[in-house]
Amino acid sequence: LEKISNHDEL
Amino acid sequence: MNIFRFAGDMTHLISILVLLLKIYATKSCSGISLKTQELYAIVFVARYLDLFTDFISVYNTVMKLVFIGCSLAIVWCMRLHRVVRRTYNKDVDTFRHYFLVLGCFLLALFVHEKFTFQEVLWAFSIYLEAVAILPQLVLLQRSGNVDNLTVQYVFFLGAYRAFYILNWIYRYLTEPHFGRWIASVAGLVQTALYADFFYYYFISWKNNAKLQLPA
Repeated sequence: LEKISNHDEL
Repeated sequence: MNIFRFAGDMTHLISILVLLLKIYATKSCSGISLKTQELYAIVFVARYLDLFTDFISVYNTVMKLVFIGCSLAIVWCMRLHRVVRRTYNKDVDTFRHYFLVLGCFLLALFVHEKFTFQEVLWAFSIYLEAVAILPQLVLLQRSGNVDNLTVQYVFFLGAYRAFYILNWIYRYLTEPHFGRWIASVAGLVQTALYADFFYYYFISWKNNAKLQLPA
């Protein structure tokens, strides 16, 4: 499951 | 995760694999800017500091490790590999990239999301990535026509950032609180830097000629 963090992009 | 971002990550991965393939297959790094590769290694190390602190997803962690590993491997290859390093032509790779590092770091000190160590380095890595291609583009212009793999490398890098812009538009439209201005603005600047390269790439592809960049 993906945690929505502010920097969830690469 | 949306299709634009996934496509962007995949084209980014392809660009790095194309570069590794070129260096490994031809045992040569002619036409490649070591300075751009060093800047990318700094970008990934500075951005993925949260690798061990924030777990976002398996995909995210694996891709970060791949990007850091490949970018360091490319720099190692170009600097230390006994065969490849001899093909590095440092007198055409003359861009003073340390000014880019300094400028981006100073900008990150003033423009960031939060004034914390990790956030300032994150903003620094975003700014640095936007300009990291400059030494490579200067080298391409200086060396005139270049081999296809290097051209494809730059093309996939540009495509990755263009997909990310579509991703930011998509997320802006679908996620209420989404506001990632630092990355979006820097990403636009980065894609604009590629624009002229894309133009000449398209022209050469249309005329089925080798890429000729204006000196």
